[in-house]
Amino acid sequence: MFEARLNQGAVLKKLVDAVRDIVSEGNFDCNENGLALQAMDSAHVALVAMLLRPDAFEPYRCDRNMSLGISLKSLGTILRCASNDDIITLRAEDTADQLALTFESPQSDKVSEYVLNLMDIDSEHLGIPDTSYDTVIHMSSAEFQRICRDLQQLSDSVTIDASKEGIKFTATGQLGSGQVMLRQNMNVDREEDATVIEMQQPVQLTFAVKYLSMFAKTTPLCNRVTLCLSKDVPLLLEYKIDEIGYIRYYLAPKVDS
Amino acid sequence: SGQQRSLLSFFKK
Repeated sequence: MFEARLNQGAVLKKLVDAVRDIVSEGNFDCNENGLALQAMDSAHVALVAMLLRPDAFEPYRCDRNMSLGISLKSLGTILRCASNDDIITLRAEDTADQLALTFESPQSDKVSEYVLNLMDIDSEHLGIPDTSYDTVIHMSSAEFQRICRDLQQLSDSVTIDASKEGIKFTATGQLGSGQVMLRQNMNVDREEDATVIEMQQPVQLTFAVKYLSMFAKTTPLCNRVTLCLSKDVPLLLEYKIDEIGYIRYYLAPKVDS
Repeated sequence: SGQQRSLLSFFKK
């Protein structure tokens, strides 16, 4: 039996909204470490790895390890029936081919029950090596989203260039080019707006901005984002979900042309 | 600009 009751139901709604454009389906692994999903996009360019730890839930019960094959589109459809302040409970029997979802209003005066049919999904679980990155950037997630949105107008690729001067995002296309330079700044009114750069060595990588923009849809979940860059290694973009979990995105770089 | 690499060339199955 798997049962997990999430007080902040909106977290699950936002989480599914964030990843459903990138991965259409995936196996949600339920075990003592929490509820986890690792899934690649169909082009094998990007990978989503998310975790909600057991302490995200009250209660969290998982009698044995289970893997729930879920269509993110279908789950998103059902979650739209939940209000933002609803408490969401997920429930599945050990051998079930369905996931039960209960949405409970804060005062328990409205309780809705939905059932999602599960799928058999053959998914490859990738081993992600531990990496010490050349440059790590902590910044406002809204600012990152803005930069992706702006530069996507110019090109399908964005080059991120970390140097002593700061972090430079560049896009060059048919109409011209654009660049945005971010410098370390911890002297801000709101802590969430600070830009912190930890640079071991300079690095320059080019990425498909379409994916960066899709990752940035996670912004409503977290006002900070961390970018981890190393030469010839996929980008790691991490959004922490309070103290209860995270969404990490990995994106393969483009080869210089 | 640039050729897109696959994640499978970086991460082990």
